[in-house]
Amino acid sequence: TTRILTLANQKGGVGKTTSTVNLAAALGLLGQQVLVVDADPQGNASTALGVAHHAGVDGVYDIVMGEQTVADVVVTVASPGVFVVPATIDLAGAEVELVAHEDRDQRLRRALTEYLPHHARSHGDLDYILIDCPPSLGLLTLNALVAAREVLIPVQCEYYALEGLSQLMATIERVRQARNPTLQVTTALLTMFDARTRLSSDVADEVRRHLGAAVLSAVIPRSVRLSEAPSHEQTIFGYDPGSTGAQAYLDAARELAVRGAPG
Amino acid sequence: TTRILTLANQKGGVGKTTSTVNLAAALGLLGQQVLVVDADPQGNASTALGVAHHAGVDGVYDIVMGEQTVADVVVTVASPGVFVVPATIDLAGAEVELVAHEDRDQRLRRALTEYLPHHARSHGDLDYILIDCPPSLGLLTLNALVAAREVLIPVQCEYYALEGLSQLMATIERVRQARNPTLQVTTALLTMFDARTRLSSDVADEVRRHLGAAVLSAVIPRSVRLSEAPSHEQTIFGYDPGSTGAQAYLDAARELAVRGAPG
Ligand SMILES: Nc1ncnc2c1ncn2[C@@H]1O[C@H](COP(=O)(O)OP(=O)(O)OP(=O)(O)O)[C@@H](O)[C@H]1O
Ligand SMILES: Nc1ncnc2c1ncn2[C@@H]1O[C@H](COP(=O)(O)OP(=O)(O)OP(=O)(O)O)[C@@H](O)[C@H]1O
Ligand SMILES: [Mg+2]
Ligand SMILES: [Mg+2]
Repeated sequence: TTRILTLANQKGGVGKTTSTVNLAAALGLLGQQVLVVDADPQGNASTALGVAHHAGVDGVYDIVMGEQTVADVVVTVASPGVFVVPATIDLAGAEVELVAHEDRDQRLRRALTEYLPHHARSHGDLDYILIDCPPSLGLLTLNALVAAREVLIPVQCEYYALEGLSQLMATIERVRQARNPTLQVTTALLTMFDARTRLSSDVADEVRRHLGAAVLSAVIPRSVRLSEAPSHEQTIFGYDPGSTGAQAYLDAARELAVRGAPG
Repeated sequence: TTRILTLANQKGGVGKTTSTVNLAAALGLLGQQVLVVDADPQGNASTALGVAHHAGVDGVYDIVMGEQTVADVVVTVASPGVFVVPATIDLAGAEVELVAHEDRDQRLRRALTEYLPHHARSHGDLDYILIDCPPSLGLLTLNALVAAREVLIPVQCEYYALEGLSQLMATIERVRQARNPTLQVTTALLTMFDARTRLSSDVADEVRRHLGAAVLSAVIPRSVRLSEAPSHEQTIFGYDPGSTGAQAYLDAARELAVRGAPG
């Protein structure tokens, strides 16, 4: 069955988008079919994958407002095996616009469930859905947590990374109990690891103490090439496939695939 | 009169907290009196300044809920001239709890206006208020924009930095027209500038093209010492006063002070 992972962390700038985009591309290179859902109104994942997302483009906003289906808006990109549902800026208004709707946090789940058979008919089985979240625990992240079966937490190897983890875990637990009993934190990915500093390894040790076996052994190093790739609207594999960043995301994707879905 | 600046940018991890904390400390070293308001439920600014902010501590939450005044909760810290109103995790619930209140976006402004004479009586004139925001444009950032007279935008020298600027400017313009006609984007501060990469200088040039004279000539370099300081609950001036990061924040604070408040 399709693995649905939400990349969530309300701490900003920890590598949610960079991980969504490059894990998706890496899984595509490993022969998997991956749908990327950009649930951040900033649309950074859409940019990195070269997908238009100016106002007027149909995307996640139109889906959660019930005006379009995923099949209507999904696009393919240069990366093999990768499909994208873009985010547009009007998505920033969804939280306020849906406040009166009882089912406001279940709209993405419903839309993705409806899409799966549609995708299977046209492209064969979808192996992964990766949902990129904004840096908050509002309605968009809630929709992603309700829709997902797994949570992948990108954790930057910096001091503040630890402060937000307990709030994130508490929110996930609330969603599990109230809306989505299958939801589990299956994966954590250490990002922007700087081998030259003690801070990085101290934080990495601390994260492994907190999250245990969920933490992938593949660690993403801090690498300028990773931050340059989006300015060329490319994943790291299109921009610099021989770089340490590309190798690390390939290792992480392979480890994620080999571990398999929970139970 | 007291300058009130909100450090806002919905892009995550761009240096809002690091700039709030270290500009406040630098202004304190320049003989100014500065109040730091931590409006981010993560409480990273409270941590960096060594202020307790576990559940139960009184802070911004109690202020916006009308249960405490700023005078009740403000604390002094090791940095000379710096006062802090901490954030606690219950602040994450304020947005939902205040949704029915007409004046929900004016509570911080009212509390700060009430506090100013109180501070003058006990400590002499307050020169600056710096408000640290979460990485979103929700109720907490809205409260900060309504309370402020100036906006200081920290802009990370990375590609995604440019994408969010127009949304931020549009939000600021909406607040100016609807709630706070004195609000102006007076300052932008380039952060995490990495002189070894072309990306940093390309982004810096682009930001100067967009924001013109608002951009401080002082630029904050990427420096591991800046990211290590909070793990010791110190500002850069307590942790490594001779570092490039400390020098840069001192230069930025001096430039901010010399420029003075808008007309
Ligand atoms: N391993 C890395 N090495 C160097 N730079 C990185 C790395 N991963 C991400 N970056 C850069 O760091 C910044 C933050 O990463 P990214 O935008 O992916 O984080 P995010 O968690 O999605 O942020 P937000 O909270 O705003 O959504 C970006 O400019 C990105 O290009
Ligand atoms: N100039 C710098 N050089 C190196 N690291 C930095 C610098 N400025 C900030 N950092 C580190 O980068 C990370 C992001 O910075 P910070 O938390 O201040 O950003 P923020 O905008 O407040 O994030 P959020 O959006 O989560 O509130 C932190 O781990 C911080 O220690
Ligand atoms: Mg992102
Ligand atoms: Mg912050």
